[in-house]
Amino acid sequence: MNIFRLAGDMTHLASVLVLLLKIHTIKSCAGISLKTQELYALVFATRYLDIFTDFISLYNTTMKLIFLGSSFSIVWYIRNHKIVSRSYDKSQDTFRHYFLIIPCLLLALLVNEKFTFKEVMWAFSIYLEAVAILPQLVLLQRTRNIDNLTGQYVFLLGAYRALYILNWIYRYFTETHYVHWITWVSGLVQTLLYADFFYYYFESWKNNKKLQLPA
Amino acid sequence: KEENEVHDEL
Repeated sequence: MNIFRLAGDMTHLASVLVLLLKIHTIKSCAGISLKTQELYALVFATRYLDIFTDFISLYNTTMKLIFLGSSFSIVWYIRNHKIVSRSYDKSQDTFRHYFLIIPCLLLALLVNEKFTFKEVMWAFSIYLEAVAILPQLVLLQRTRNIDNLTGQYVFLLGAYRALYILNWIYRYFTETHYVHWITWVSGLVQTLLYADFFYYYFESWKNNKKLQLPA
Repeated sequence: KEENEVHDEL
């Protein structure tokens, strides 16, 4: 464990907590893409298949349970909670996220660390996470006024993977044979997808005006 | 198990 990875995990945890705060306290999911939440639930479900077979540390297992529990409960809230589901605008959240799942699955079958079910599922989760934010970014472009919590949620979610890139650089230089092209390339693509969001997020923060993404 | 077989990152 290094400071970059711990900061990354804490940033990721913070993004989940901000989203849960928004949904649980103001009972609203306005501006939140259910499709991105469903993709993330699938990412964690396919990545943490080893949660009961490979014990790494209490920290690792605890965080996995938190990410699994929060992602599925957020999906449940938006789909089934009588008040929250009313603030979900189905007509705006139109990204065909199933078109993301198939290519990621095919790629995982071709490019993986070992051709076993768990490893293919793990690679699938890495590729899927790289593109999981797309429905959310498309929705943000359509959302006229993005509320602060939604903006912070997306920012933290993008920042966590950027911190992981620093973690991979650190581990490359401090650990022998630490090379993981699958996570490195996917993590870089994932972070680059946030590039224009980060730009507009900092602009709105610097000029102290409402966050607005150009359509 | 070798180190790189178990994914130690979240």
